[in-house]
Amino acid sequence: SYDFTPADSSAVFTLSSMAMQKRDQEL
Amino acid sequence: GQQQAGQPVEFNHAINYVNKIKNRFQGQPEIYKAFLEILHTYQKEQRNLKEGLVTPGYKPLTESEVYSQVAKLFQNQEDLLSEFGQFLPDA
Repeated sequence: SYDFTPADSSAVFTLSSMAMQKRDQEL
Repeated sequence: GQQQAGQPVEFNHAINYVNKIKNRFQGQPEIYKAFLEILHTYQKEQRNLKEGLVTPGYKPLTESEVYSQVAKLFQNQEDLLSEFGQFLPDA
């Protein structure tokens, strides 16, 4: 289990939205 | 809005990656903090761009600038840097 702070979660959100953008570009 | 529902693969990858960085820089919290700050700035600017809140003369961070800032932070952590590149739209 992970112990994430709100700042950690915000980084996760940013990274996953970047990765989704990347995937959309590659389609 | 154009908000997408969380995509499990990307989301899980991001969770694992953030957790890895947090663990790796446990002894250097300022590096981890700086990493969070870079992402936060990027996210804020992307949001502003989408909402048309553009300050004249102000150039938002590009993906390659984000990458080079992170590269400076992760100087001796090639694996973390190359994994970071996997998240960036056009690094």
